[in-house]
Amino acid sequence: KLAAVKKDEL
Amino acid sequence: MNVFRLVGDLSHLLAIIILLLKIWKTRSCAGVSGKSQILFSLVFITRYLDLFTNFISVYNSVMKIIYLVTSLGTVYLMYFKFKATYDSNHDTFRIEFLVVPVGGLSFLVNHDFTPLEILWTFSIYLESVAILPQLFMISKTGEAETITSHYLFALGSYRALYIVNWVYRYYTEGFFDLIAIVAGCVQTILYCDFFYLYITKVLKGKQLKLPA
Repeated sequence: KLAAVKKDEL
Repeated sequence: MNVFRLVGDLSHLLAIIILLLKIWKTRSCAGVSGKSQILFSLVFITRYLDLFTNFISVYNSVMKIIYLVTSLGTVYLMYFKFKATYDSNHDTFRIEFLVVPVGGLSFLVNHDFTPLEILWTFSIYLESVAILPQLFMISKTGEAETITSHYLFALGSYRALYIVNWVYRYYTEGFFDLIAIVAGCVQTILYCDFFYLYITKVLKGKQLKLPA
């Protein structure tokens, strides 16, 4: 598992 | 938002519009891989499942809807309305060789083992190889219409611009998403030989012909 990142890109 | 990502999104939108107009105006999808278009629709569907649950901005939501509608519309035009002009003899790439490994990898390498996250990861990995049926079809026919090469140039440029966006975001806000970055680099590398041909040939007014 990699660090969760915010999904603000298309 | 930064200028690299904005220009990248507009380049992506331009590519989709070019293809849609090419098929609609010429009433023909000759030279276009329907399999790649199916994969792109699958990419958008699995990536934008959070369209109604995770509001980012008006721009984000509007673009997601446009991508979904235009990609499904393109598949509809190719497999229904202008089915007679679909060149299935040259569009023979086995997309199960893409979907299955990508599906497996999205279970193994992801940010979080939840359905939404695994589907997003699947979408990111799938997008990086979704153009292969199209590039394979061009290598089989040995050439591409000029309008199709403009489509591919805009499509390839979008993810190349996203790489610049990720570098920018890393240095300005420390943000980076390794999955998106690695997949984006693979995706852009697949276009390299096309970019070379496009710049050396199409921009000089010649037709795109692959060395047989």
